[in-house]
Amino acid sequence: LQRIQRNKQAALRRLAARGA
Amino acid sequence: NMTQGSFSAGGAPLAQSVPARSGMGEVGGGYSGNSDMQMNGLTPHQSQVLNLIRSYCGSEGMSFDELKKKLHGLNLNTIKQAVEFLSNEGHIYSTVDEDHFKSTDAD
Repeated sequence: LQRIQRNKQAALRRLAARGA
Repeated sequence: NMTQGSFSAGGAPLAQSVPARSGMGEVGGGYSGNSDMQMNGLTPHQSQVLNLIRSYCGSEGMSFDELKKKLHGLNLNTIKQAVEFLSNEGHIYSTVDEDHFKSTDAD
């Protein structure tokens, strides 16, 4: 379950990095 | 008795007609004719997949299998690619395993 949170955080970072 | 300046009144029409459209910037309205018509940067398939994952509200996200079922008639590879793309972009992320996905913007 921690992994899921990590995945989510990573995804959110990716999204932010795209400038969305 | 010379009245002065009486000729100044109705001369040239005011040159300041208000433009009919004030610039409500029509940004990005022009789609360049891509072979794969895109909306907001996603292909139709990609946004379809994203919408499905978004609309799904289970704790562990939508499984690839479910996605496949809902998008029956869609090539499995296409779905896979869309999922991959969306996850690369950060729109979705995998949850319990690499086959379950949730979207980042709808919890």
